[in-house]
Amino acid sequence: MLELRLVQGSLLKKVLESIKDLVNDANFDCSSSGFSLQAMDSSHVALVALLLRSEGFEHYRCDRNMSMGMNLGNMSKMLRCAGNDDIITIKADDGSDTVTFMFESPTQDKISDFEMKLMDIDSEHLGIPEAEYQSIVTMPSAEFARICKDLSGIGDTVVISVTKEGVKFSTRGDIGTANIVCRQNTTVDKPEEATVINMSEPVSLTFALRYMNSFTKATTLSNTVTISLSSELPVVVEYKIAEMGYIRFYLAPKIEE
Amino acid sequence: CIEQIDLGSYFMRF
Repeated sequence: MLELRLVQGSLLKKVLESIKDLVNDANFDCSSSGFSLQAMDSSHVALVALLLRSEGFEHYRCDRNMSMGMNLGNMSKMLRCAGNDDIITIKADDGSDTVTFMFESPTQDKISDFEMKLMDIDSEHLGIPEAEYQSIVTMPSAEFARICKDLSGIGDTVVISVTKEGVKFSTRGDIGTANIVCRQNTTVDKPEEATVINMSEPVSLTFALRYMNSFTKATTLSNTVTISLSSELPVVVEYKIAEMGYIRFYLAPKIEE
Repeated sequence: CIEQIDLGSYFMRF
């Protein structure tokens, strides 16, 4: 038996909107510690890892570990029927081939339930080692989204270079080139407006902008984004989800042959 | 020529 009650249901709506175009089908894993997902995109270039800790739910019951295969497009269709202020409860019985989403309006005058068919997904689980990153950039998520969108009008790839002075986003295409430098800026009024660079070594890596743009759909989940880079590793683009957990996108770089 | 690397080459597969 599984029953998870999330008062801030809009978080789950936003999570789905941010990953449904990257991954078609995924297994949601439920354990006593939380509700999580790990899935790769169909080309095995990007991976999304989601964690919603059990403490973030108003009510969290998960009698035994469960893995529920869901089509994210269908799940998103159902969650779109929930109001932004609604409380969302996810329910499933042991061994059942369906999951139920229940939506309650804040005033309790409207209660809906949607039952969705589960599916068997033979997904490949990757072990992600803990790593020390050479450069970690934290910046306003809206600024990062703006940069990715702007650059994708000019080129297909972005070179992200981090030095002590700042982080540079560069692209080139048929019409020309573009460079955007964001300097470390910790003297802003609000901490979420700061650009903070923690660098042990300068790093420069190339990534497909199509994926970066897809990751920025999670911008609504957090005011800030953290980009962790190392020359030997995929980049990690992380959005914290309130007090509950995170959504992390891993993207393998493009390498000059 | 710039080649896209596969994620599996970085992470352990289970």
